[in-house]
Amino acid sequence: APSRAQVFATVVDTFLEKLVAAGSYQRFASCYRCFYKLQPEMTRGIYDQFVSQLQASIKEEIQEVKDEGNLEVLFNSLDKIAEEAQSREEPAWRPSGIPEEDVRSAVVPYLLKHRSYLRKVLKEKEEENGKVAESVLAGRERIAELQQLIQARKRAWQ
Amino acid sequence: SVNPMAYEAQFFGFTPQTCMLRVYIAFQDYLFEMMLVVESVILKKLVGFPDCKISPFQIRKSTEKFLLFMKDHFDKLFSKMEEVLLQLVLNIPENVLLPEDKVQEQYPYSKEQFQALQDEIRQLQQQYKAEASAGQALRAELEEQKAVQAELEKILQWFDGLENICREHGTGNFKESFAFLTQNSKKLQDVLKEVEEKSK
Amino acid sequence: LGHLQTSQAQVLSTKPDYQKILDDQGEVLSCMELVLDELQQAAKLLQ
Repeated sequence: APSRAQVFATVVDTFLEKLVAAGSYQRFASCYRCFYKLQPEMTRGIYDQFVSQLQASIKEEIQEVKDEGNLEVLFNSLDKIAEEAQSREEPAWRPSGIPEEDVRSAVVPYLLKHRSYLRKVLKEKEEENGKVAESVLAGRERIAELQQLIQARKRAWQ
Repeated sequence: SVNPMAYEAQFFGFTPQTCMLRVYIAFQDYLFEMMLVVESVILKKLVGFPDCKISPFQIRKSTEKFLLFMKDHFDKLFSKMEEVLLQLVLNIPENVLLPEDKVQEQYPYSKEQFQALQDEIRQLQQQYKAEASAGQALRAELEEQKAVQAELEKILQWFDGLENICREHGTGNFKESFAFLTQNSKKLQDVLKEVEEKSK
Repeated sequence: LGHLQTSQAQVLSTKPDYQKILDDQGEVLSCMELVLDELQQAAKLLQ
């Protein structure tokens, strides 16, 4: 299929052709009949200038719209996106018009990333605390041992 | 009933209708401008033919006649062009999803699912905070243990010192020495008593 | 956060009373003081 840029150019050119065809020299001469009778060559010259100037202005305008809207690039990228979606039949998702609804799915990937990050750091923290807890338990045992030693020494003296 | 073409506006950055309106107005302006230029050129040319009987009014009439005709065709052609462009070029086919919206299909979360995910994240954050404060509490206990351990070891060292004193003074095992000393004192007492009796 | 069950809640909930442990050592020391007093008296007596 022709690309969007080609279709766009063709459609505009066709518009221009048909517009010029509609405003033919015959039509022009018949509207300016009095002047045409007086000066047919001049009439022709003025008409030709009118047509070429009109075409040039319209082409210039179209180019300006293309540049301003970056249309060439957008058309090509839309062609690509549409081509990728060719295999799909059913209508695709569209904004619901309720921003908070639509933003949800856009936020979900970040939330999922955040959730897995939190899970990871929580697991690390639990492991870290496990190690510290082992040291604490060892410290408690050591203190209990020391207490017993002191008690034994005291009893020995007693 | 107008289709706002919002999705196209999201992609192009402008609504296609606005774009077409912009083009229409520009084209129309050109057409009008051109007609005025044509008319002014003809009027200028007529200055060169003083004896011709063509009045500016007649020229204006001709201009309006031609412009009316052109405008009519212009509008018909333009609406055809607009229809084609809005259908084939400036529109996003129904089955097309823009890249930035891929997430909508990857994560079609309902409100409840979204809420559940947020709750889970909140819970995880709370849990992490709790775990972090538990870690702090454990570390604080480690510090406490160091101080307590140092105190207890000091007491044990004190006992060691006590026993060292005994050892330094030849009483390796204090208890035995003390018992030995007590026995000796008793013997001494007995001897003393005997001596006293004999001396009597 | 206290209401949240952390991975080491069990360890944290069985934290000994270190102050009491230190206070108990006071009892040891005063007991030793008694013992040594007695010893001192006994030694004096023996002497």
